[in-house]
Amino acid sequence: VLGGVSAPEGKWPWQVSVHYAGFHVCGGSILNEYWVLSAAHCFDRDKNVKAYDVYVGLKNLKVAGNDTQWFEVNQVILHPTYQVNHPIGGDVALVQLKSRIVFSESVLPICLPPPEVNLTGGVKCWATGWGLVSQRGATSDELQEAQLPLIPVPLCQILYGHRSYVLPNMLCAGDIWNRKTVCEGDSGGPLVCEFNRSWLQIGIVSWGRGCAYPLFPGVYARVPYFASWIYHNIKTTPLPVEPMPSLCPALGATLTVLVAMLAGPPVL
Amino acid sequence: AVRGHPKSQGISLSSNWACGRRGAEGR
Repeated sequence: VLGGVSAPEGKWPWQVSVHYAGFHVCGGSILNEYWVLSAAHCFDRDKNVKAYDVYVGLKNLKVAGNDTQWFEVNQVILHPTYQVNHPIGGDVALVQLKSRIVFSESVLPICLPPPEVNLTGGVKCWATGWGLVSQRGATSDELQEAQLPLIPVPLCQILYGHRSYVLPNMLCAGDIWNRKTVCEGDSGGPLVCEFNRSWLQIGIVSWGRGCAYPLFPGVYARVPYFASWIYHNIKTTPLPVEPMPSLCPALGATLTVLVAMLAGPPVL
Repeated sequence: AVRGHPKSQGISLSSNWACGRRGAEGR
């Protein structure tokens, strides 16, 4: 996030960090105990989901707190229109974790907006992430936050030079005057707005022309447009099969027998 | 939601916890 500040502890309890091969690559948001919402382009570099990890309850990338939890990824569902009508269109990914998130004061789910949510009228929206904090490539281990005004799509299309660049299922946000915007590494993270004391996620950080040009605002996947698809997939996709704790003693017994057999021959 | 807070305004995908709330508000 360019032009942001470090977020206070627990202020954005739905924020997640997606790691690839041990490094932060993208953000995401908690939808429920098993599902995280992120950007499709965060996952198309490799089909091997084993290389991805998800962290929740994190404020500093290098410091695990009391509420920090780590998860392996069970499966990733990319939106069927990803890269179909636009190089980065349909940039939505649903990430199913192998085990359930334990919610706490610092780890909580975000709401999806209803498809007809009214985004006019000066709603206050915020973006968060561990992405670049300067145009020179400086990073921050501390989660950054920035309040960003929404920019009407027709204006955003003019700024980007052609209507086809910014589709209706995208939205734009950025503080042109104060040079606040999202940047590389914030992808997949949430753009959230407060409605009647509830926070709804209306955008997923997706793309932009660099981060340093204020007249090219950040472009987000428009979550209300994808809400039905998200809801349907979460409700119809089976949960992962988790190992049952009752199997542990049996495993222990097997190991004991095996060790005994291996230890046996030299005695004979 | 507890502690007198109204139900969340958005679509919740979590059955036991209110979505879009911070800290104790989410319980």
